[in-house]
Amino acid sequence: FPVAPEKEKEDLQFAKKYLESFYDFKEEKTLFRAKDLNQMSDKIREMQSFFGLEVTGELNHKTLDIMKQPRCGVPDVRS
Amino acid sequence: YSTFPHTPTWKKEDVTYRILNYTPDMLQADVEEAIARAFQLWSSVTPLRFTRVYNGQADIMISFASGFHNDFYSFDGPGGTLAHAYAPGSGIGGDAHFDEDENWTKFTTYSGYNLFLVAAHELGHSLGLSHSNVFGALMYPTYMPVDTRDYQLHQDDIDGIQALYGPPKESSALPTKAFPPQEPTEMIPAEAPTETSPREEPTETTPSKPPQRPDDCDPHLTFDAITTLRGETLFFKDRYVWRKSPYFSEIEHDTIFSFWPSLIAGFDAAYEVDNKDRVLFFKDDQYWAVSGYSIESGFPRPIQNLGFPTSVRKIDAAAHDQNTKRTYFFVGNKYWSFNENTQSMERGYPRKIAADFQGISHPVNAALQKNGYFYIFHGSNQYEVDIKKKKLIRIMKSNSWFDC
Repeated sequence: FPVAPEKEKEDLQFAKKYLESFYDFKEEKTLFRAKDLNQMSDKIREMQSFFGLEVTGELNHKTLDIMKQPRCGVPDVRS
Repeated sequence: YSTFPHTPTWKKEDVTYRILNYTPDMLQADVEEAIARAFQLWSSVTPLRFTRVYNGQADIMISFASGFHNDFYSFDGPGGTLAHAYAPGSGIGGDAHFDEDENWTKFTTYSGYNLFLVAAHELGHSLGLSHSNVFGALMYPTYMPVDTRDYQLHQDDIDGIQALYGPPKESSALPTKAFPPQEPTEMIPAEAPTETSPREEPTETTPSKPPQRPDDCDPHLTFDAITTLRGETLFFKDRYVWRKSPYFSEIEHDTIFSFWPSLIAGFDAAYEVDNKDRVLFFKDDQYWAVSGYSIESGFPRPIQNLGFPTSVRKIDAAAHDQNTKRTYFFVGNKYWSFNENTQSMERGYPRKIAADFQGISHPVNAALQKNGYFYIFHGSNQYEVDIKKKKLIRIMKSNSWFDC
């Protein structure tokens, strides 16, 4: 089911923080927004692969559901 | 399983721990027991021994804290991050922190987090394991409310920790030292004899060796239950699952826990109602309904709900006939026929198995419906039966499905 725009922004923020905490995502402020999203999409792919989800790079419901599950604070991957 | 970069481990077998403070959610004794049990999980599969100390610096310092607590990883209030721990090392190395904003519980409930389960996971980090991507492993990153009464480490966890420390030395599988509490001392000397007060023998000790899975082609192999599931066929024995799938040629070996962590192993019967994408599992006088991985709410339910008399305390096997929408339940020397459309037992049952299924011995261990035939398993034999005519076609070994 399509997600409401405001909720979408909130979810994006949540996902960003999750990927920073557990997947070593570093948001580099660049001029090209598209590049930002690419970097994040890479990290989403990494997280989807780790949890055995379908690897799409998109912040879909299943991905978000897993991000919202209570979990351990140790990162899943680290540089 | 995975380890931390540079694979840090404790370079000794005697590791100390200290509980710095407690959560008000639980009795102090329950906190201590949960943590000691968590350590016991790991000591039972490695040469490691864990000694509790009450003063000074221990290798593993355990504490409860909220929000910012003097390290770089502040906690985040209820939910989200529950706890974290540091890889083996000096100072903060090995330490485990638990988010006090969570509701910590002694047993698995849906309103809190089982401290034993979370502590066991964090101590895996304290000993050098990182996260595992094997669903069902203790070191899987997300919390999974499972029944912890006879909790056993997943094989992946055992492989991981033994890659770091090796298996236990035969005689070393002793309970954790200093359990129950002893007089506070500065440090309990490593060579102190193991003392367990007669007052509190450890009652729940994880067996150091989970029973092994029988070989696929063991001629005496029998099954507890068998069912189809979304085009695959699952064979159950104790906690093990043999999975035959059209998608891959080999038999895959799993555990019930890895698919349905909250179901207890040792099913009596199972069958799929394929048009509802639903499999029912039976154990003793209860049954559960699952759809894929998820267990339908409102289960388990008593088997009497299906129409069995109270005298029936368990069923031996079940198989569903997709054509007639009837499910046959085998109990002792009799069988029942259940109408899935009306959700009721048919009149005139139970009938004697021998009356309608000539040549088939009882009790029936498991039953399967596939390709228009029933396969009825008794011991290490299975009987292929033409469902319409209820006519015995041939007898095969129970594990003939495994291409032995």
